[in-house]
Amino acid sequence: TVGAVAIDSAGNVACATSTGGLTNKRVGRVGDTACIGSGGYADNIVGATSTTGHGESIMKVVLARLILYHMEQGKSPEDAADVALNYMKTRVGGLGGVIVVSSSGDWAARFSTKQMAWATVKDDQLQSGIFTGE
Amino acid sequence: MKPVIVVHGGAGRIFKERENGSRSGVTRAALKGYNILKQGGSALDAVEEAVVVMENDPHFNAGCGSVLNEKGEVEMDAIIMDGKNLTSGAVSAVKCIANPIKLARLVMEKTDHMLLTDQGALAFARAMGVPEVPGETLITERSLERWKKNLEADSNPQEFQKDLG
Repeated sequence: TVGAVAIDSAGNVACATSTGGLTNKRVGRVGDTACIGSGGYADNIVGATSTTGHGESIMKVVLARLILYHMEQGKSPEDAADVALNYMKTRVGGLGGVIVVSSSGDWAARFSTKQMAWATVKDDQLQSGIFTGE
Repeated sequence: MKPVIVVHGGAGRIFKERENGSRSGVTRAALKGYNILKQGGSALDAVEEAVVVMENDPHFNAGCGSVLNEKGEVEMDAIIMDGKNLTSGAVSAVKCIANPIKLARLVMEKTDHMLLTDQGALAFARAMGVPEVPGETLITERSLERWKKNLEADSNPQEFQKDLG
């Protein structure tokens, strides 16, 4: 799965997610990616997020919208992502990763899996990572 | 507002030999999107083009490089959403389309619907003049090997969990 979130100079946010799905999936299986609120969500009032991971688990907790809900409650993108990923892990045993940008331009790339390739550019500064802590 | 873009290339297992390719792939995608933002482009254009970069990169499980279903075929899903007015478009189970994210955007902008799937999505793509590509062009040697290997591991569900979508 691949995804992107962004905020532009006008303060508009957007998200995009695309995937080939789960390896050797059943014909006709559709995971989280195409489902609004699960594979991604964007709302100028809060921010935008794109998800990746175990699709059925992501759909059970509606992960993208859950992260924005926590941000609405005052959490930072990083804290909201961690709380939502932990909820998915403890409630349904699912692992995954998310990228988030808030309406104020704060961002996060968080994952409960061992790895997630990510990159960001803000203030002309490029950062990227694959492993936890990078 | 200072523009910001964040991209991901999936939370699946990244083997050592693919680390550099994955890292450079997400970097290229982020820079592509950021350049659009820096030139005054919209967040919507930035995320779409960033995802297109990764769909075209065989290191990632989307577009060219997608994993295969149990029949050895590519079936892809994509979604795009505009935070300005909560409009969204998505496609699922599409085949023979190089960039499903572009088709998702057409669903958002050219229909009253949120999600088109399978044959309906293909018919819509044809109506919109989106070119079809031979399915084989989206299948990489690596995805074909993984498919064969996972057929052998079919009785071990934990093997699937290691290669999350």
